[in-house]
Amino acid sequence: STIVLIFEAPQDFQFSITEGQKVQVGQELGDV
Amino acid sequence: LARAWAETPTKWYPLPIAVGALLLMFMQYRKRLPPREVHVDEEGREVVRLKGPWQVHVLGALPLRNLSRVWGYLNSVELPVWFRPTGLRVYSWIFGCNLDEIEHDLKSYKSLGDFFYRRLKAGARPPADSVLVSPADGTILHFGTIKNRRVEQVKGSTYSLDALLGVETSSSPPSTPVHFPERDMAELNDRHFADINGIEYSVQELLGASTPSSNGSATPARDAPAGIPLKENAVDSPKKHGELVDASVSDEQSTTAEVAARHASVAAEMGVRASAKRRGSGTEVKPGNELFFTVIYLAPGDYHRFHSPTAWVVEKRRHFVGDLFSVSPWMARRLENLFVLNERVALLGRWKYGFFSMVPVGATNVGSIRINFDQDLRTNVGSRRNHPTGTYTEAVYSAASPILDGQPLTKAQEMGGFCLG
Repeated sequence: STIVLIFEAPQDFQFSITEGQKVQVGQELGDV
Repeated sequence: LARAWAETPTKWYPLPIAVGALLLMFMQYRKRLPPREVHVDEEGREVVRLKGPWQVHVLGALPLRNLSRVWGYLNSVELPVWFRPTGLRVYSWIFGCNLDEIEHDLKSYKSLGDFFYRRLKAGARPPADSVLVSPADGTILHFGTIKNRRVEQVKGSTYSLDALLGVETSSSPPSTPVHFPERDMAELNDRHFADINGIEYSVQELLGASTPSSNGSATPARDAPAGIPLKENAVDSPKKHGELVDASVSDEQSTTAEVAARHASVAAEMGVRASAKRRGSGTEVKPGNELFFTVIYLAPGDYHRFHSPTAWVVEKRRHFVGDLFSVSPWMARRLENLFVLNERVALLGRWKYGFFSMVPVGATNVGSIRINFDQDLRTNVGSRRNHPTGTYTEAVYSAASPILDGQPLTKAQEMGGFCLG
């Protein structure tokens, strides 16, 4: 199963993840 | 072997000129091919087709939806109590489940499907202090910005944003409203007013007036008119209705005060003045903004409930009936349009920066998607033939909160999950 998130955000939005990284519920994905 | 490797002389032969010329012609031909072949219908919308190497065509010929249902049935078979600890420990060892964080004793899980949809102990996943958090346990497959309304599946392979989320058409029938359970407003008195950004709202304003339907069923919709290519307006079978209510986290089980507080919290987070009465989950971005995406893959051993990734309001859901291919990274690299072909539930709404959507995509082993606040949603039922790729059923959640015009969700609030089969 997969979850796709699509969202609008200011251009300075920064992801704090890398491809292949294991994440858990509630872990930061990004911030403005 | 060592001697042969070291001592065998290398002899070079000139390739025939014709072979070299053919190779050059082939390379030139490949270069001149358009970067991506797109088939469109008479209205200019992309028609999604199965594309990929022979392996995906072989998989496409299999009855994946039927296999998924058989898999679900097998995993719902009740296990003898004496076998559960051993059997579930073996399963956990194979798929890497962390048994230290599960909520209940292993003996309490009646079947493998029950264990698969397990809960975690309270506080096992504290949410981070950032605007966007992970909705699930899993692996980041890909992330980035969306250019020209195309989402990158893997490097060099994209799919259409409109095909993933669906588009409004002028000929579309109205959406089906989802009714929410009647609440006892007498539970609250005049003190229960929410002060949101300097404006006071009563609980009734936040939660809406009681609806005549208290069982949570959607209003039966009329048949979709002929000739609508992208949207249906049918309601799924109401059978197994009660099974889809999530016992401890759904709004139906919370007290009115708790729900009102949650709604007020989301309203305050989003700035209700700006968002109130602003309908429409369009993907057009405001100046200074961009569209971003991220894809999270849940492996079979992962915790399979999903939570709200931010404080947002879900205005509508679109249920796309589709195939149930595996969504493993191996498949994502080979099958183009994988996420557009598979069955999925697109939840569309808005957060404080504008448009927001979350799309749980099913797979062969997990064809069933549950949304806690949507008791009418039925996935992995019916025939795939009756639902051409791109068609969907739509429901709106405006009855959940008239002020917010949708279902408010706080950050990290549990909102549903994937079930086996």
